[in-house]
Amino acid sequence: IGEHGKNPESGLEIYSMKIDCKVTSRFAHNMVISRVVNRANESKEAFFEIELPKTAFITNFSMTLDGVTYVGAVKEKEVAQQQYQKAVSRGQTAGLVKASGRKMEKFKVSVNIGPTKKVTFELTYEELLKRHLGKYEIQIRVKPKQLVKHFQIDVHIFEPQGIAFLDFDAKFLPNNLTSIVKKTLTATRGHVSFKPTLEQQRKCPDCDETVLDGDFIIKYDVNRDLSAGTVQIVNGYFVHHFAPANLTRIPKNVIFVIDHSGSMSGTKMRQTNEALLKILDDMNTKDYFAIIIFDDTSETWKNSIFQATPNNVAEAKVFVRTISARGGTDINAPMLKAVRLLDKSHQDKLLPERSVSMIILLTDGDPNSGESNPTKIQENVKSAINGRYNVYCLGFGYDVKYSFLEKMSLDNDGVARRIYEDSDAPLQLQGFYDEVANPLLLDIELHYPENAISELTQANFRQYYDGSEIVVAGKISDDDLKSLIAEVFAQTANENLTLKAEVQVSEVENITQQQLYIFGDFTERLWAYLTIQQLLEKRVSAETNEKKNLTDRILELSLKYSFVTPLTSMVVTKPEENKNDSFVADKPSEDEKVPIQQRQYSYPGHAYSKRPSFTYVDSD
Amino acid sequence: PHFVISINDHSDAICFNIDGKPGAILNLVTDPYTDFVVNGELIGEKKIEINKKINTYFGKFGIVNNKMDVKVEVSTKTITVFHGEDKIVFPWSATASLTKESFSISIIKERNLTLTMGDDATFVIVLHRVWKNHPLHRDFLGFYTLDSHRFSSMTHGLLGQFYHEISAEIYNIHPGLDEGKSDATMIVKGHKLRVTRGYQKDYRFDPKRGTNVPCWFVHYNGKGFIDGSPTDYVVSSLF
Repeated sequence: IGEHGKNPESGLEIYSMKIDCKVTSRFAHNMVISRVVNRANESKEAFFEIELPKTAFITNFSMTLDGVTYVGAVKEKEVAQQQYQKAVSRGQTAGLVKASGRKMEKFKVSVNIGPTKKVTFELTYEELLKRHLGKYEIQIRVKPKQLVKHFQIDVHIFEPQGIAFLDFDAKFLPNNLTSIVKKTLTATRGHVSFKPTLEQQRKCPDCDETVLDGDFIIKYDVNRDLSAGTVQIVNGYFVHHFAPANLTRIPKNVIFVIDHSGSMSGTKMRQTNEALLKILDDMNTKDYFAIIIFDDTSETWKNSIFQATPNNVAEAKVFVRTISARGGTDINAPMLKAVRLLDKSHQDKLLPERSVSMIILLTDGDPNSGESNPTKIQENVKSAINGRYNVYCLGFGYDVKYSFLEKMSLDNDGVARRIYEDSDAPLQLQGFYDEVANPLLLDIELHYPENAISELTQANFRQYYDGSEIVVAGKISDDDLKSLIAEVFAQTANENLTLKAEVQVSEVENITQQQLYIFGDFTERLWAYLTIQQLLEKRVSAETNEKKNLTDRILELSLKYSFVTPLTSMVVTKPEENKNDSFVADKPSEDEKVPIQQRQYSYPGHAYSKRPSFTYVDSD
Repeated sequence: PHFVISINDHSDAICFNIDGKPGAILNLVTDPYTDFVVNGELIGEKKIEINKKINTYFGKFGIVNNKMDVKVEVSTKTITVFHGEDKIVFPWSATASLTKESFSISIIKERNLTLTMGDDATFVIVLHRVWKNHPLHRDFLGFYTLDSHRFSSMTHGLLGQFYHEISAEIYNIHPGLDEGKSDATMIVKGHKLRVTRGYQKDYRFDPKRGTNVPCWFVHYNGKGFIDGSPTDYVVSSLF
């Protein structure tokens, strides 16, 4: 690699790479632009490889070759699949997006560039940042393959609610280089910029290796208080963010249902015990807990539920240390046992009147003992719980049938989470527990004027946990609406709470005019993103007829807003020698048993003018 | 702060000022029978000039109902509700309400809050917002008693002592020392006092301009009208 980052051996030079992220009201619009020139005397294959968050939807991809831009089109997956099949039949590999580790997906395309020619790759993706343990995170994975003459990351954040703090984390940077990251923060705007020179990118003065290899993470939070939150209105769509502060936590009753079957033996069992010990230590003394362990049989620690007093916690820890792995996996019986235990404890008035009851299941495998039909187990658990308790399922490792756990959680107002087999597994378990550790509100209902709005996203929530955020969006159907009233009804630990926000449509639109410099239609796109995400979740536990309707609606929105979702694919067509060659992108499914190391995907190199290329992006 | 007390079956009103030092906490209501207390903390202007009279206002109220295990602290910034060990903090920027059986608090953003404690008491606290760059004035609060009929006859405090109707006789109305203002003689609580006709404002319905309440002004910190002297009402803490 020469002075300007040119690699004389490959002949390819990335002379510019720009990552531009614009966030307005938590909705992030990201563009990655990379420019490559072939300085060799022959055609070369240039790869464009980007990792993006799994929660993001790709919205656009384009390549500009010889001054001609080839733009991606989002199509129904089946349509794209036909092209995919054609490509496969030609002996090519397709599928451009692959899961990469825990949080990221890898998008990869390649194209042949003629001698002295240039190519510009441009990828756009969008994402609604989720508040997690009191902050939003923008994760940008930085990994250029060579030194880049013009490398730049620019993150602009605009939060009308006010930015409480803005930090960045770039562990790959040596200490002496962290100062090149520039951060500016005003009341409502934040800007983080990273623009290392070629010299600053070098690992050592005379070598060509780059230090740019790692995650560039931006963390921030907005100002919040105990109010109905903030409502933004732009171009006829509104979004309401609600995350009240200064509330007292509500006690919770947790039944830990822990798999200690034979497959858990070794590291997984040790890590589970370690995490449980820490979780027990962190329990609030007002909480109640019980532990059920299962293999092909199940056992409840001391056959009851206990308040998390120091004595009870100490005794439970002694028990946890004795849990060892053995036997098969019967998930049905311990789950039903957990429900019965909660039922009885409520009936006997052992638990606080206003409290959250939840079951946290941790398992590493499919049920293979007792009732082993996953559908039957899901039905049994749903019917026993009957909407009263939350179920959170933690799938440990890669042998779990994640879709089974996901449906069981979603059926019972919970979520499923994959716990990756790694040295930090105990931290992952604790991290999940921390998310649900502090319920602040129960039965939250957000109301808006019925006749004035339509297409509302989910507006009723069983709980609100400290550190998270409730987001509701909708369309204003009354063109003459002067003010929008949002009312929140909820229960706190002791009282009934009502919060009200009234926003003047004209005033809010005036304020949002200021943010048009970011992107004007963000509220509508945010609404579409949120609607699709929620419909996808709903689809997991829907019956056949409803599933069909949900699928149609997701597809309609994905196509309309050009989102690469599990139901759509993006096809980039590149005319070549009078043929239409396509690239297609898909989104990988969480249920794919993807090892932590990303699968290696190779796209065979081919002569520039002879073989058609085909690429493909989409999302599961 | 200014105090306005209705008399003679709401047909007239008496008003007086209490001058205190910024930081002092005054007891407004104490009912030992219902275990109910309201205290108010005084604030001064942003700048205090030497040898000039210090104007004080209420900057914070503490309301305690021990029977309900409820305490409410209202400042010009936030409203904090303590219920047992629980604590909830509302900003003045939000419209909100909190209810629990017979206790309720209802906030109208940037304007006022209404506090109802069972059948015993209903109060309104009005927020007076002042331009934040004003060189002298700062935000302050007003306290209004809407309903106190269930308080016991032992209720006391700068306001509480008037919760049970008092009668005052006003006569000898004549031109006063201040031009354009009438003076009169008032007989109340066995004292004969010189009072001056004036008016004070009720800001409950019009927080900006207020509505005029004509009243007879009692000079010298309500001397003779209130029991004892203002220093008798100074307490050590808001709760």
